[in-house]
Amino acid sequence: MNIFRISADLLHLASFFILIFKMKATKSCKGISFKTQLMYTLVFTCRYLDLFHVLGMMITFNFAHITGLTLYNTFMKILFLAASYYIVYLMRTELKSTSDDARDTFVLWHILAPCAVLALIFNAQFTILEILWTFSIYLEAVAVMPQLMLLIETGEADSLSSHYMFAVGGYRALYLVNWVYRYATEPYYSNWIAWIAGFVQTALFGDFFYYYFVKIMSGDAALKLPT
Amino acid sequence: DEDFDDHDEL
Repeated sequence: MNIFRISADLLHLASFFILIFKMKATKSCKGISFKTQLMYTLVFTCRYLDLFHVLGMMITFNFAHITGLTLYNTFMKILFLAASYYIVYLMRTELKSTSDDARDTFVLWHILAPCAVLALIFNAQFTILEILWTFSIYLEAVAVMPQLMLLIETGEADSLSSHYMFAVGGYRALYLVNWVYRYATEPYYSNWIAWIAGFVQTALFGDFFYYYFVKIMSGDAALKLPT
Repeated sequence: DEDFDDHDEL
C-alpha cells in the first residue's frame, strides 16, 4: 500500500459520495448517464466475487490468510458495491422522472461484446473468476463512454457532475502512478492487463481533464464543451 | 493454495 494507491481509492470513494450528494441535494440525476452507472454495478459485481471467498474464510474462523490488506479491500469492495447499486436504485426509483434517458443513447452491446471477447482471449488464467475479473477491468476502462456521449450531446455539465467526472477519471490516473511505483519497488509485481486497461481508461478522460482544469482556473462553475 | 489475493487492488 502506497500513498498513490490509498489516494486513488479515497478519490474513487469520494466520486460516489459526490454523485449521491448531488442527486440528493438537487433531487435530480439530469446529466448523469444511467447506462454508465449500470455498467459500474456490473464491473464491481464481476470483479468482487472473491468477497464470497473472504466471507467463507471468516465464517469458518479461518483467519490465517486474512491480512490487514484483505480487511481493507473487503471493506472498500462492500462500500463500492453498495454505493453503485444505491446510485442505480435512486436513478430508477425516486429520481427516474429526472433521468436523461432520451439522450442516453449509447448502445451498451458495443462495449459489452468486445470486452467479453477480449476477456475470453486475453486473461491470466482460464477460470470463471479470472475471466470475470478481466472482463470487469476491460469494461471499467470503457464504461464511461455513455457518460461522455451524454456530455457531448448536452454540451455542458454542472459543477458537481464535473467534480464527479474528475474524481472517477483521477482515481485511475493515480492507479497508473501506483503501478509505476509498485513496479519499481516490488520485484515480482506485474499486471499488464490492468496497466493497459487503466491507461485506456485514463486516456478516455483526457479531454475532460483538460476542460475541467481550464474551467476551474477561470473560476466558472459550469463546464461547457466547445460546440 | 491461496490465490484469492492475487488481485490485491480494487
